[in-house]
Amino acid sequence: LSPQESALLRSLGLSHKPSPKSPAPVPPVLWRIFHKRRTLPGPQAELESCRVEELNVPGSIVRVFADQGRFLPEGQPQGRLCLRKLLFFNLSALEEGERLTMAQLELRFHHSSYHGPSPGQVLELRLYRASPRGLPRPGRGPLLERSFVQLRKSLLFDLSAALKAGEAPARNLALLLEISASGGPGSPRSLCGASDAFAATSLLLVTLGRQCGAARSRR
Amino acid sequence: SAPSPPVTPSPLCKPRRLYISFSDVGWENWIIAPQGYLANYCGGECPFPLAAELNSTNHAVLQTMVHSLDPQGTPQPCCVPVRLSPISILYYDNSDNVVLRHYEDMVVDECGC
Repeated sequence: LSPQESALLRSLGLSHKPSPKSPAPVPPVLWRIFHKRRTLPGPQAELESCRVEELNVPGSIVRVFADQGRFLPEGQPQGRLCLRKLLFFNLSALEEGERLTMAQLELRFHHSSYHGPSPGQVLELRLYRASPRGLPRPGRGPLLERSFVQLRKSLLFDLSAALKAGEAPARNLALLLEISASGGPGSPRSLCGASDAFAATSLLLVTLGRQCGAARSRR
Repeated sequence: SAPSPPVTPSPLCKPRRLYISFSDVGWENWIIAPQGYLANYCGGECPFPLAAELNSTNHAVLQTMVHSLDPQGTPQPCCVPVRLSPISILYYDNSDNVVLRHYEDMVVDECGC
């Protein structure tokens, strides 16, 4: 890189020039925030520079991290357990001095489940803190538990409190996701139909960059 | 799009048009949007007497007066940005995450002496 390019990248908070290898599609929510900000007149854009109106939280950087985990154990889950997956997010892109204000986990399925489990049956979803190898943290209950009669194409979970918004997040985040079916007659495997449509997971983090802390005098 | 200031060929201190194209600097494969933006820059004279619309500081008024008396010894005041706007950039970072980041002071809206 030329010295000028290095200096410019540093001023934009980047240590070196990114070279995306498998770029994911841009989540629609980021497009909405981006286009909304572009329509704001200069002074108003300035006022909202440290706030994400769309998500109603303070923030100047919104990142969407792709899940780098794997299914556990390898092969088909057994019994009433429909899905067991390690979710692993590499958060090393976060810089020193950034303050977390929002963490939202999204589970995406290939399609909504129109015919959920049989009457009286529900799908139960549990999320645990885990070690990077997928072992649940001993002695810790689930971060969250939900029951669903039908699964929608996209499920959003607010993990801000769990990740203690306001503190600097760790270099990575490992979670254990379990989806199981309970109640009602029928074979356990048939109960899991809806969760077989599991597609992908991503983590959206909103942080306040250093520029939002420093008050600067203006002429 | 950033408002485009009235850019006329006046010799006075004013915003001058400058469009930054990210593909010109070879960043088009990791910056998703925008492809470029109107950054502008300040240029022009700060002559004595300083006109009110030149957004001048009291010191600049003094300096132009001294410059008019001793042009060799004291230069004119500088023409610099006095009001800037932020922009947001959508890009892929080094871990292929999608990032929407707000950068302050990226567009020159007004200049002053």
